[in-house]
Amino acid sequence: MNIFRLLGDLSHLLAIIILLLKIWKTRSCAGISGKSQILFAIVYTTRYLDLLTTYISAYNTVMKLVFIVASYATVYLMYVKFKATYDHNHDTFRIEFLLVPALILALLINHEFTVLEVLWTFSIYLESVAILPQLFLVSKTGEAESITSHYLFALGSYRALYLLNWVYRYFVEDHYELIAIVAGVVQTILYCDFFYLYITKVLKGKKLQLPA
Amino acid sequence: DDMPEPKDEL
Repeated sequence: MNIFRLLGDLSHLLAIIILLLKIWKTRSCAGISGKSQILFAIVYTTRYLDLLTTYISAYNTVMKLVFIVASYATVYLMYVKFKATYDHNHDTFRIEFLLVPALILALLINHEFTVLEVLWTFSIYLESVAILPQLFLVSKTGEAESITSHYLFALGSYRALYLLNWVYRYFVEDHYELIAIVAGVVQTILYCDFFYLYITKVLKGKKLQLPA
Repeated sequence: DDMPEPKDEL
């Protein structure tokens, strides 16, 4: 473990908590893409199957369980409890266009052709594009509540911090995981536009408005 | 080839 990965995991945890609190407190999931949340639930389910086979550490196990439970709780809140506030008119990104390519790529490019390894690889590829429906929704509505932009900033920062973790592990532990690195770079690049808007606008107290 | 080391990252 290193400081970059710890900060990354905490940023990830913060994002998930911000989102759950936003939906629970405002009793509304307006401005949130349910499709992205479904993709995240699939990402954690396919990535953390090794909970059943290998024990790494208490931290690792607890965080995996928190991510899985929180992602399904968010999907439940959006599609069941606060279904009436779900913005299905704008949340129209075709997630099959993300799921199918990620699965095909995982079958073609992986470290080992076993169920666990292919599903882990699938989850890595899927996670790199899972935010697209959310970014698509924000671009369609042209704006985002500030709490939603804080959620996105924390979520985008988590994988950006993981990039620093991978640099650290390469130089210090002579360890690297190329599939995760390439996917993590793609994932972080997708946030660049949002990061720019967040730093230039939201941090100055303005609302996140996308140029129409 | 050797078994890929267990995934210790989240």
